Amino acid sequence: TRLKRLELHGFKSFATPTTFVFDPGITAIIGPNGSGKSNIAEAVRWALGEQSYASLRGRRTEDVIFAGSAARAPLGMAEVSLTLDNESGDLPLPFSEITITRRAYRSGENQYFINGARVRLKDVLQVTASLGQAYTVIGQGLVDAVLSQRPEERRGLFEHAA
Amino acid sequence: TRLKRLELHGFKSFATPTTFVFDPGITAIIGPNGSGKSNIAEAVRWALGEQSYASLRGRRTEDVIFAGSAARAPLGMAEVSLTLDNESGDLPLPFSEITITRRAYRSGENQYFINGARVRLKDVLQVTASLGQAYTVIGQGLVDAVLSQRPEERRGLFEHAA
Amino acid sequence: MAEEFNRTFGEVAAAFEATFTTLFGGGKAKLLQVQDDDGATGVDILAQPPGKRLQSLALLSGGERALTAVALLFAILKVNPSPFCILDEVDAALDEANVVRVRDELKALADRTQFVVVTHNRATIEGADTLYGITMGDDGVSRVLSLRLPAEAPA
Amino acid sequence: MAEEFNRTFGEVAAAFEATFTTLFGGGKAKLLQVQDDDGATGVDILAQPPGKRLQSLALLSGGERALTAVALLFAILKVNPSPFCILDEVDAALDEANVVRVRDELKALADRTQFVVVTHNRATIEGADTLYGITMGDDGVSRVLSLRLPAEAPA
Ligand SMILES: Nc1ncnc2c1ncn2[C@@H]1O[C@H](COP(=O)(O)OP(=O)(O)OP(=O)(O)O)[C@@H](O)[C@H]1O
Ligand SMILES: Nc1ncnc2c1ncn2[C@@H]1O[C@H](COP(=O)(O)OP(=O)(O)OP(=O)(O)O)[C@@H](O)[C@H]1O
Ligand SMILES: [Mg+2]
Ligand SMILES: [Mg+2]
Repeated sequence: TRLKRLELHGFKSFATPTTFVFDPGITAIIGPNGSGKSNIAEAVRWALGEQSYASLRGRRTEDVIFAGSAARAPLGMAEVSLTLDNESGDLPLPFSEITITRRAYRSGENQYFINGARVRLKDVLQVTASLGQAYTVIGQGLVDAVLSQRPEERRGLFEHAA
Repeated sequence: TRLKRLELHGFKSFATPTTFVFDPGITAIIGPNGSGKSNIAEAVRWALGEQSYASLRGRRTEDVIFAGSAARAPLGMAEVSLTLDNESGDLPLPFSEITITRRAYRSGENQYFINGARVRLKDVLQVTASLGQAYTVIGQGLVDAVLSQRPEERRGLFEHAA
Repeated sequence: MAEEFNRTFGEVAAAFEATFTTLFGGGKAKLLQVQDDDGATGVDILAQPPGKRLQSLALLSGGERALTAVALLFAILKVNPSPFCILDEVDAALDEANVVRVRDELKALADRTQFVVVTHNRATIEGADTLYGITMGDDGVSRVLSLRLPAEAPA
Repeated sequence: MAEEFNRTFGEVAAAFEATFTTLFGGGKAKLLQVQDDDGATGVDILAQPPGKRLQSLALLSGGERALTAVALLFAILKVNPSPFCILDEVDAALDEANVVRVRDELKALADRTQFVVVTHNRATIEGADTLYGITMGDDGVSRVLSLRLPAEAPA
């Protein structure tokens, strides 16, 4: 399995359709303060089914939808698609490529899709369980959070089966 | 008023007597991770009468005393002296130079001195009140702490009289 | 007390708006007095980086938060200059352009406030008048490595 | 469950000790299983940078904390490689020498785990195979500025 593509449209500061193609190896994302780098990491976490808005620097669904600016009107929807290569068959689905899509509306409604078919959050979480949620995305300023946890809180890091 | 000299002996990683002479303007302190830079900032806060060990990354008096290493025995005392220029007479004492000294022993006892004369913590706090405690030392990782405070917690920043 | 608070507040608020715009190269910021349920006065901070909407502080990026906080600190120092101020890696989250703007503002404030700054940033070091290098020996003891006096060029 | 936990724990503990020593250029670290009052198992982290005593995590410096946490993350990835991992400025508190050591370790792990790293550090950027530049327009919209393909040299 690996990450092939990330597409954002209306997610936080990405008002226009934006596509990232990822190669194997190391991809660096650079840019000035406030340009939107952490929003990209959050988009991945959100697409994988993140339910805690606090960990996305927000309070509710609306906070992830492009809120407009002096020059642009707010959008009504945020959509993020994450495409994973499944040639190895590691993910429990019979497709060689899996695209997980999440959409959210100002009403607060969230929709989930796998390869275009509408699914429930539970289905997304089942597919992504093997990705190792605990350490797939390390947010800004949170690298040493594991050191501040109590010993019993760290168990989760070790329980993720291979 | 300005900072003229800082002398550490036995404070945290400064096991040997160390003196910093400060000029007017900007002094930069550089060095590798773990070399002792933040310990210097904490030494200043400690000499000015800081009572919260948590804000010095410790729990009790002993944590600021050099704890020894593979090659060196622990010390029994920590001492920090901070010399301020008082030519302008801003500080409420009849001296043109004021040295505030704090000593701590493993017993937990703390002693305070001004120009060599033993005083109480209250005396030190009275002298330093006009320095603007709230923003004299900004600790590592704490620059944006003011943004996380509640509105009424920020009053203190404005109440410090000129 | 309230008299004094209001005078200082007004001056700091004005200095904050100006310093924010200098450090961000644009945008707007405001300090507001607010009353909580018990009638106690608090201070609200509003920050609007250039090109963006006025938004909650929680949406600011890591670097924007640090820069906003530095703008407030510098505003307070402009109104009530503290004789000295020690800053421990306040520039850690900043990109190169913002480090330079903070450094320049620091130099402008340095005639009234003496600064001691801990930093890993080359641009900040270049703005310093004096430099101290700290090293940790194999024996776990910190020592002062070198002192560059103002007249000397860096090694 | 306990079987699985113990196997993984043992492997991660061994990998952590090795990775810590690589990243710190010496020193020692350990993971210990501890029982709390209710009998639940927890994991304790002990870290001893080179030349120092074994001490509580609270005494570590900002950079030492980040480096210790990265060593643990890398150890977990060695034992249970996650297909991809996104790191947002994990190198912010590190000095130049430690950034280089982390980058080199990242490159060694990159054949089993795909990394996307947000960074301001030149040394980390130099270790990347692909580069994306992000910019914020005057209209408050983020856009992708450029893509340096592996074959091209940086501008
Ligand atoms: N819902 C939203 N609509 C529009 N813009 C948003 C929304 N949520 C966040 N933003 C914008 O995104 C910006 C923050 O982006 P982000 O945190 O990704 O920056 P960054 O590139 O990581 O910066 P740094 O280097 O400082 O960490 C904020 O300035 C904010 O205005
Ligand atoms: N009481 C003590 N006795 C001996 N050493 C101590 C004591 N307290 C702290 N230290 C040492 O001081 C070191 C931390 O120093 P400090 O936090 O000042 O580093 P720093 O130069 O600020 O590094 P960074 O760039 O990573 O922030 C720790 O490694 C710790 O071992
Ligand atoms: Mg960021
Ligand atoms: Mg430090």
